[in-house]
Amino acid sequence: PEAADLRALARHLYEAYLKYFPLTKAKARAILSGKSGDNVPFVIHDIKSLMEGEQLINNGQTSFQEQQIATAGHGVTHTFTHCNIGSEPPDGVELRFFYSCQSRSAEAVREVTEFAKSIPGFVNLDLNDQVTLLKYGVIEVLILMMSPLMNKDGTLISYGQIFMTREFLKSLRKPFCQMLEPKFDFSVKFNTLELDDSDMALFLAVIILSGDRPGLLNVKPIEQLQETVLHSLELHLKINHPDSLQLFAKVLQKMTDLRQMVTDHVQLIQLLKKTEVDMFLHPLLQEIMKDLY
Amino acid sequence: LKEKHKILHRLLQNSTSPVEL
Repeated sequence: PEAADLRALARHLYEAYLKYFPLTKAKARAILSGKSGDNVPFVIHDIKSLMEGEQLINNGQTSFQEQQIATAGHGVTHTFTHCNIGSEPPDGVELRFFYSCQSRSAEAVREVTEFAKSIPGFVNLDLNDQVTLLKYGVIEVLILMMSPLMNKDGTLISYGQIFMTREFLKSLRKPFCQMLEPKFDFSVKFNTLELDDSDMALFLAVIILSGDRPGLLNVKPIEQLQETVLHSLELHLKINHPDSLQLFAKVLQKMTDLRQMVTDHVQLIQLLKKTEVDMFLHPLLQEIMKDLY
Repeated sequence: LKEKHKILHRLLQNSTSPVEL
Protein backbone atom coordinates (compact mmCIF):
# COMPACT_ATOMS: atom_id res chain seq x y z
CA PRO A 1 0.00 0.00 0.00
CA GLU A 2 2.82 2.43 0.79
CA ALA A 3 4.39 1.96 -2.64
CA ALA A 4 0.94 2.48 -4.18
CA ASP A 5 0.67 5.83 -2.35
CA LEU A 6 4.10 6.87 -3.60
CA ARG A 7 3.12 5.95 -7.17
CA ALA A 8 -0.10 7.96 -6.81
CA LEU A 9 1.92 10.95 -5.61
CA ALA A 10 4.25 10.65 -8.63
CA ARG A 11 1.24 10.57 -10.96
CA HIS A 12 -0.39 13.52 -9.22
CA LEU A 13 2.73 15.69 -9.47
CA TYR A 14 3.28 14.71 -13.10
CA GLU A 15 -0.30 15.74 -13.93
CA ALA A 16 0.16 19.08 -12.15
CA TYR A 17 3.45 19.59 -14.02
CA LEU A 18 1.73 19.00 -17.36
CA LYS A 19 -1.07 21.35 -16.35
CA TYR A 20 1.13 24.29 -15.35
CA PHE A 21 4.22 24.07 -17.54
CA PRO A 22 3.36 24.67 -21.19
CA LEU A 23 6.66 23.58 -22.74
CA THR A 24 7.48 20.07 -21.54
CA LYS A 25 10.83 18.37 -22.00
CA ALA A 26 9.18 15.94 -24.44
CA LYS A 27 8.01 18.84 -26.63
CA ALA A 28 11.29 20.72 -26.32
CA ARG A 29 13.41 17.71 -27.27
CA ALA A 30 11.12 17.03 -30.25
CA ILE A 31 11.63 20.61 -31.44
CA LEU A 32 15.40 20.49 -30.86
CA SER A 33 15.76 17.20 -32.71
CA GLY A 34 13.61 18.34 -35.64
CA LYS A 35 10.92 15.74 -34.95
CA SER A 36 8.11 18.15 -34.25
CA GLY A 37 6.70 18.35 -37.77
CA ASP A 38 6.02 21.93 -38.84
CA ASN A 39 7.09 23.30 -35.48
CA VAL A 40 10.51 24.54 -36.62
CA PRO A 41 11.93 27.28 -34.39
CA PHE A 42 13.16 30.58 -35.77
CA VAL A 43 16.94 30.78 -35.20
CA ILE A 44 18.49 33.89 -33.66
CA HIS A 45 22.21 33.96 -34.33
CA ASP A 46 22.99 37.65 -34.85
CA ILE A 47 21.54 41.13 -34.35
CA LYS A 48 19.59 41.02 -37.61
CA SER A 49 17.90 37.72 -36.79
CA LEU A 50 17.28 38.99 -33.25
CA MET A 51 15.33 41.93 -34.67
CA GLU A 52 13.35 39.61 -36.92
CA GLY A 53 12.71 37.21 -34.04
CA GLU A 54 11.47 40.00 -31.80
CA GLN A 55 9.08 41.14 -34.51
CA LEU A 56 7.78 37.61 -34.86
CA ILE A 57 7.05 37.42 -31.13
CA ASN A 58 5.66 40.93 -30.79
CA ASN A 59 3.23 40.39 -33.67
CA GLY A 60 1.89 37.18 -32.22
CA GLN A 61 1.80 37.75 -28.49
CA THR A 62 0.65 41.25 -27.61
CA SER A 63 -2.24 40.05 -25.50
CA PHE A 64 0.00 37.52 -23.77
CA GLN A 65 2.50 40.22 -22.90
CA GLU A 66 -0.31 42.38 -21.51
CA GLN A 67 -1.41 39.42 -19.45
CA GLN A 68 2.10 39.03 -18.04
CA ILE A 69 2.16 42.68 -17.10
CA ALA A 70 -1.22 42.38 -15.37
CA THR A 71 0.09 39.42 -13.37
CA ALA A 72 3.18 41.29 -12.35
CA GLY A 73 1.43 44.11 -10.56
CA HIS A 74 1.81 47.86 -10.73
CA GLY A 75 4.30 50.14 -12.31
CA VAL A 76 5.67 47.96 -15.05
CA THR A 77 3.34 48.61 -17.96
CA HIS A 78 5.23 51.61 -19.25
CA THR A 79 8.61 49.94 -19.27
CA PHE A 80 7.60 46.63 -20.75
CA THR A 81 5.41 48.01 -23.52
CA HIS A 82 8.44 49.93 -24.69
CA CYS A 83 10.38 46.74 -25.34
CA ASN A 84 9.28 46.58 -28.96
CA ILE A 85 11.37 46.13 -32.04
CA GLY A 86 12.82 49.22 -33.59
CA SER A 87 11.94 51.53 -30.73
CA GLU A 88 15.53 51.59 -29.46
CA PRO A 89 18.97 51.73 -31.08
CA PRO A 90 20.85 48.43 -31.53
CA ASP A 91 23.16 49.10 -28.56
CA GLY A 92 20.12 48.77 -26.32
CA VAL A 93 19.68 45.23 -27.55
CA GLU A 94 21.04 43.55 -24.42
CA LEU A 95 18.76 45.44 -22.06
CA ARG A 96 15.77 44.87 -24.33
CA PHE A 97 16.46 41.14 -24.43
CA PHE A 98 17.00 41.20 -20.67
CA TYR A 99 13.53 42.74 -20.20
CA SER A 100 11.97 40.01 -22.34
CA CYS A 101 13.70 37.40 -20.17
CA GLN A 102 12.37 39.11 -17.07
CA SER A 103 8.80 39.07 -18.39
CA ARG A 104 9.03 35.38 -19.16
CA SER A 105 10.68 34.69 -15.78
CA ALA A 106 7.86 36.47 -13.93
CA GLU A 107 5.33 34.36 -15.78
CA ALA A 108 7.37 31.26 -14.97
CA VAL A 109 7.33 32.19 -11.27
CA ARG A 110 3.54 32.16 -11.48
CA GLU A 111 3.62 28.70 -13.08
CA VAL A 112 6.00 27.38 -10.42
CA THR A 113 3.78 28.86 -7.67
CA GLU A 114 0.75 27.03 -9.06
CA PHE A 115 2.80 23.84 -9.26
CA ALA A 116 3.96 24.28 -5.64
CA LYS A 117 0.34 24.70 -4.53
CA SER A 118 -0.45 21.36 -6.12
CA ILE A 119 2.08 19.51 -3.89
CA PRO A 120 -0.08 17.72 -1.32
CA GLY A 121 0.26 19.50 2.03
CA PHE A 122 2.00 22.62 0.66
CA VAL A 123 -0.98 24.96 1.05
CA ASN A 124 -1.46 23.78 4.65
CA LEU A 125 2.01 25.01 5.63
CA ASP A 126 2.39 28.34 7.43
CA LEU A 127 1.83 31.04 4.81
CA ASN A 128 5.11 32.75 5.71
CA ASP A 129 6.90 29.45 5.12
CA GLN A 130 5.18 29.02 1.76
CA VAL A 131 6.56 32.45 0.80
CA THR A 132 10.05 31.48 2.04
CA LEU A 133 10.06 28.16 0.17
CA LEU A 134 9.12 29.91 -3.05
CA LYS A 135 11.49 32.82 -2.55
CA TYR A 136 14.47 30.49 -2.15
CA GLY A 137 13.35 27.69 -4.42
CA VAL A 138 11.91 29.38 -7.44
CA ILE A 139 15.13 30.50 -9.16
CA GLU A 140 16.63 27.03 -8.65
CA VAL A 141 13.54 25.58 -10.29
CA LEU A 142 13.66 28.08 -13.16
CA ILE A 143 17.32 27.33 -13.85
CA LEU A 144 16.68 23.60 -13.71
CA MET A 145 13.79 23.97 -16.12
CA MET A 146 16.05 25.63 -18.65
CA SER A 147 17.94 22.35 -19.07
CA PRO A 148 15.39 20.59 -21.28
CA LEU A 149 15.38 23.66 -23.54
CA MET A 150 19.14 23.70 -23.97
CA ASN A 151 21.75 21.77 -25.87
CA LYS A 152 25.42 22.57 -26.28
CA ASP A 153 24.70 24.93 -29.19
CA GLY A 154 21.86 27.06 -27.86
CA THR A 155 18.51 27.31 -26.17
CA LEU A 156 14.85 27.38 -27.03
CA ILE A 157 13.08 30.53 -25.84
CA SER A 158 9.61 31.99 -26.18
CA TYR A 159 7.81 28.68 -25.59
CA GLY A 160 9.91 26.89 -28.18
CA GLN A 161 9.20 29.29 -31.02
CA ILE A 162 12.79 30.53 -31.13
CA PHE A 163 16.21 28.93 -30.88
CA MET A 164 18.92 31.32 -29.74
CA THR A 165 22.48 30.23 -30.35
CA ARG A 166 25.00 30.03 -27.54
CA GLU A 167 27.55 31.85 -29.69
CA PHE A 168 25.19 34.80 -30.12
CA LEU A 169 24.56 34.97 -26.37
CA LYS A 170 28.31 34.90 -25.81
CA SER A 171 28.73 37.81 -28.20
CA LEU A 172 26.59 40.16 -26.09
CA ARG A 173 28.43 42.76 -24.02
CA LYS A 174 29.47 42.04 -20.43
CA PRO A 175 27.91 41.03 -18.08
CA PHE A 176 24.99 39.88 -20.26
CA CYS A 177 27.24 37.41 -22.08
CA GLN A 178 28.09 35.79 -18.74
CA MET A 179 24.52 35.17 -17.62
CA LEU A 180 23.65 32.01 -19.52
CA GLU A 181 27.05 30.32 -19.96
CA PRO A 182 26.96 28.62 -16.50
CA LYS A 183 23.41 27.41 -17.26
CA PHE A 184 24.62 25.85 -20.54
CA ASP A 185 27.47 24.08 -18.73
CA PHE A 186 25.08 22.77 -16.08
CA SER A 187 22.40 21.76 -18.59
CA VAL A 188 24.72 19.79 -20.86
CA LYS A 189 25.82 17.72 -17.84
CA PHE A 190 22.34 17.47 -16.33
CA ASN A 191 20.83 16.32 -19.64
CA THR A 192 23.12 13.27 -19.66
CA LEU A 193 21.00 11.93 -16.77
CA GLU A 194 18.14 11.73 -19.30
CA LEU A 195 15.34 12.53 -16.86
CA ASP A 196 11.89 12.77 -18.40
CA ASP A 197 9.01 15.07 -17.45
CA SER A 198 7.62 12.68 -14.84
CA ASP A 199 11.04 12.53 -13.10
CA MET A 200 11.37 16.31 -13.33
CA ALA A 201 7.99 16.86 -11.64
CA LEU A 202 9.14 14.96 -8.55
CA PHE A 203 12.58 16.59 -8.51
CA LEU A 204 11.05 20.09 -8.67
CA ALA A 205 8.83 19.24 -5.69
CA VAL A 206 11.88 18.02 -3.74
CA ILE A 207 13.68 21.32 -4.41
CA ILE A 208 10.68 23.42 -3.39
CA LEU A 209 10.29 21.46 -0.13
CA SER A 210 13.79 22.22 1.19
CA GLY A 211 13.64 22.46 4.96
CA ASP A 212 16.92 24.34 5.29
CA ARG A 213 15.84 27.64 3.71
CA PRO A 214 16.73 30.66 5.89
CA GLY A 215 13.96 31.99 8.11
CA LEU A 216 11.57 29.03 8.03
CA LEU A 217 9.27 29.05 11.06
CA ASN A 218 8.16 25.43 11.15
CA VAL A 219 10.67 23.10 9.54
CA LYS A 220 9.29 19.73 10.61
CA PRO A 221 6.17 19.52 8.41
CA ILE A 222 8.24 20.68 5.42
CA GLU A 223 10.83 17.95 6.01
CA GLN A 224 8.06 15.38 6.39
CA LEU A 225 6.54 16.40 3.07
CA GLN A 226 9.95 16.36 1.39
CA GLU A 227 10.72 12.91 2.76
CA THR A 228 7.58 11.49 1.19
CA VAL A 229 8.38 13.11 -2.17
CA LEU A 230 11.96 11.84 -1.93
CA HIS A 231 10.70 8.28 -1.41
CA SER A 232 8.40 8.72 -4.36
CA LEU A 233 11.26 10.03 -6.53
CA GLU A 234 13.56 7.17 -5.52
CA LEU A 235 10.95 4.55 -6.35
CA HIS A 236 9.96 6.31 -9.58
CA LEU A 237 13.55 6.51 -10.83
CA LYS A 238 14.08 2.80 -10.10
CA ILE A 239 11.00 1.90 -12.14
CA ASN A 240 11.47 4.48 -14.90
CA HIS A 241 15.26 4.01 -15.30
CA PRO A 242 15.97 0.43 -14.20
CA ASP A 243 19.39 0.38 -15.86
CA SER A 244 20.66 3.71 -14.59
CA LEU A 245 22.75 2.99 -11.51
CA GLN A 246 22.74 5.46 -8.61
CA LEU A 247 20.52 7.83 -10.57
CA PHE A 248 18.69 8.97 -7.42
CA ALA A 249 21.98 10.01 -5.78
CA LYS A 250 23.21 11.68 -8.98
CA VAL A 251 20.01 13.71 -9.26
CA LEU A 252 20.17 14.87 -5.64
CA GLN A 253 23.80 15.95 -6.07
CA LYS A 254 22.63 18.50 -8.66
CA MET A 255 20.93 20.48 -5.90
CA THR A 256 24.32 21.77 -4.74
CA ASP A 257 25.15 23.07 -8.23
CA LEU A 258 21.76 24.76 -8.46
CA ARG A 259 22.25 26.66 -5.21
CA GLN A 260 25.63 27.93 -6.34
CA MET A 261 24.21 29.02 -9.69
CA VAL A 262 21.46 31.01 -7.98
CA THR A 263 24.03 32.79 -5.80
CA ASP A 264 26.12 33.66 -8.87
CA HIS A 265 23.04 34.70 -10.86
CA VAL A 266 21.79 37.04 -8.13
CA GLN A 267 25.27 38.59 -7.87
CA LEU A 268 25.23 39.28 -11.61
CA ILE A 269 21.81 40.93 -11.30
CA GLN A 270 23.12 43.11 -8.43
CA LEU A 271 26.07 44.08 -10.63
CA LEU A 272 23.69 45.00 -13.45
CA LYS A 273 21.65 47.17 -11.09
CA LYS A 274 24.82 49.11 -10.27
CA THR A 275 26.26 49.43 -13.76
CA GLU A 276 23.21 49.85 -16.00
CA VAL A 277 21.65 53.23 -15.40
CA ASP A 278 18.51 52.38 -17.37
CA MET A 279 17.98 49.00 -15.83
CA PHE A 280 14.58 48.17 -14.46
CA LEU A 281 14.04 45.03 -12.43
CA HIS A 282 10.63 43.41 -12.53
CA PRO A 283 8.81 43.96 -9.19
CA LEU A 284 8.18 40.25 -8.65
CA LEU A 285 11.82 39.35 -9.33
CA GLN A 286 12.89 42.27 -7.11
CA GLU A 287 10.85 40.82 -4.27
CA ILE A 288 12.41 37.42 -4.72
CA MET A 289 16.00 38.59 -5.02
CA LYS A 290 15.93 41.17 -2.22
CA ASP A 291 17.92 39.86 0.76
CA LEU A 292 18.09 36.44 -0.89
CA TYR A 293 21.73 35.52 -0.31
CA LEU B 1 7.70 38.05 5.55
CA LYS B 2 4.54 37.97 3.47
CA GLU B 3 4.29 41.79 3.88
CA LYS B 4 7.63 42.15 2.08
CA HIS B 5 6.54 39.77 -0.66
CA LYS B 6 3.17 41.11 -1.68
CA ILE B 7 3.15 39.77 -5.25
CA LEU B 8 4.39 36.33 -4.21
CA HIS B 9 1.83 36.33 -1.42
CA ARG B 10 -0.90 37.27 -3.88
CA LEU B 11 0.14 34.49 -6.25
CA LEU B 12 -0.04 32.02 -3.35
CA GLN B 13 -3.45 33.25 -2.23
CA ASN B 14 -4.92 33.59 -5.69
CA SER B 15 -7.59 30.95 -5.99
CA THR B 16 -8.25 31.24 -9.71
CA SER B 17 -6.43 28.09 -10.69
CA PRO B 18 -5.52 25.87 -7.76
CA VAL B 19 -5.34 22.12 -8.18
CA GLU B 20 -8.05 20.45 -6.13
CA LEU B 21 -6.28 18.20 -3.67
